Amino acid sequence: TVGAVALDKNGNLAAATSTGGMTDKKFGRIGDSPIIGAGTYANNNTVAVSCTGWGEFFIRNVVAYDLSAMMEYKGLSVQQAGKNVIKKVGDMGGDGGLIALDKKGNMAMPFNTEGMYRGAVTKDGKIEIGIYK
Amino acid sequence: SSYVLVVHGGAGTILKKNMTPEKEAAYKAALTKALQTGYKILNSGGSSLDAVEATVRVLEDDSLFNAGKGAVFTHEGRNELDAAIMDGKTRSAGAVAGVTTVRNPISAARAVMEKSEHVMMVGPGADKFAKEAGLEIVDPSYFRTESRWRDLQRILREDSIKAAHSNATVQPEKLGIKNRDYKFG
Repeated sequence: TVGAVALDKNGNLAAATSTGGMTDKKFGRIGDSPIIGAGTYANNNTVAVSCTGWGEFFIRNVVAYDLSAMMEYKGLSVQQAGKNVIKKVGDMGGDGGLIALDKKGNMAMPFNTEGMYRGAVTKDGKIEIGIYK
Repeated sequence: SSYVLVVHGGAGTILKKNMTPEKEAAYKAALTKALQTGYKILNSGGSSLDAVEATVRVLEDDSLFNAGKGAVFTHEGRNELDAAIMDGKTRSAGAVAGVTTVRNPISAARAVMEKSEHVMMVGPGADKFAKEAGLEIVDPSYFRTESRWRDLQRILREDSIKAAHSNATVQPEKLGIKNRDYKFG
């Protein structure tokens, strides 16, 4: 799965996710990536989110929207809300991660599994790349 | 720092133990290219929506990642692609699932958002809509890579060996389908 979240000069957030799904999947199984609120979500009042991981758990936890809701209703930071939603996924037995960018340019990339490929660029054009485990 | 663009390139695609310096360099180069593409749009005053679409298109076109060209195979040996996009300003959203012929599914998702009254389309209907929206259509073989095909064959072989040596029914793990560490993204 690949994804991107962005914040433009007008303060608008956007999120995008694309995937080939899971190897050997059957019966037309669909994961969280194309499901708005589960694997992909954006709201100018809070955050843009793109997820990757074990889709069934991200769907059940409505992860991307849950992260936004924690920021909107509880006033949590993007980092704290990101940490919370990935913990929920992990507590149910799922794994994966997400990227999130809030309206002020703060980002989070929590995960609980190996093989996380991440990249970010700052307003000044500084690029950071990491392969995390 | 104030960030303007963040990307991810998959979960569990390659475990650390299988990562070579050459592979790592290739992944970093691909992610860098994607970030540069999106940043150029943002830095010139373009919209976040244009930036995320263009960024994801770069990753879809790169066979290293499980999206677009290089996607994993289903049990039946097909590449079935899913994508979604959302605009934080209007909360408009578009998504496609199970498409097999549109070269860049993320652009199909955007077309659903902007050129239809719907949010999600699936299967052949979504492919047809993408074609009518003027998006590039390819033969399904465009998405195939040999390494992903070998991954599927290995998994099918392992499953058939297990089935031949056990009468036990495989129980779903917890609330999900059976977990495989080799889920390849």
